Amino acid sequence: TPIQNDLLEYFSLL
Amino acid sequence: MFEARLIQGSVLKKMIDAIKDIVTDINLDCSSTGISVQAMDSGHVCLVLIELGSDGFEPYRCDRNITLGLGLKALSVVVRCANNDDSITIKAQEGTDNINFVFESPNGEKTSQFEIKLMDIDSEHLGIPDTEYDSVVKMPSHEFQRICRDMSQLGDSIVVACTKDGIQFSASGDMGSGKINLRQSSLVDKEEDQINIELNDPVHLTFALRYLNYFTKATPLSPTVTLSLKAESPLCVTYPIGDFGSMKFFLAPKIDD
Repeated sequence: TPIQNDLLEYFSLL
Repeated sequence: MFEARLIQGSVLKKMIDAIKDIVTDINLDCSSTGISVQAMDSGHVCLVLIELGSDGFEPYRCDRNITLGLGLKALSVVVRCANNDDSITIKAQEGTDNINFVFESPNGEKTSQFEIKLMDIDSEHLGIPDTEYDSVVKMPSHEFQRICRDMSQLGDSIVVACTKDGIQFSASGDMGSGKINLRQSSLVDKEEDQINIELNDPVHLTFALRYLNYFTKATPLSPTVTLSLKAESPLCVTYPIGDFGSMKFFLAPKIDD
């Protein structure tokens, strides 16, 4: 089953 | 001094209803060009981005950039006191820790004033890269809402696949499985009923339906919604707000373990 990825994997903290 | 009057106050009510299940506090970042809000859910899975241009307000005054931190619970209580056809004016003085809301009926006979204490909200601002999406699908917002609701009866996840044949939504679980296909419309009377599919590359992604169902709470804001998809990237779900703004939701995909 697929697992939920984190948004911070794609967007960087400013 | 910050002052912004929204003639159609109901738009603010709808915006708050659309995000109150995802985030508890928001910062209104106000500048001379308009108001923006960026907020992430506590699990760092989705992000809400609201952008409202100053031209959607009359009058709009923002002497200096100001960030107004608000608890959505209080905001929700206050805006529920406005009638749908009231205008809503937001006012904040520099150096005070309150924000004021003034509701006015269309004939000016009834005015109401409310005050909410501002909060100091530590929010993490994210840089959202400019993305060239593999597929951009515009469809009636009620249709997207219906699909998410129906698919969540079957499973927790939805697979979204765009190909030259159209967009397919599918879900499966213990009970069984389901698939819904949409193809680009050919002849439609109203533009808002149109399904428009731009495809650069076929794309296939899996998302948690729980979040998509939260996003569809924004359906009353707009007759149309746009889904922007790119392989191994967050989904962007956009609801336009009149011709002066938008509410966007970004959702990280589910990935194979």
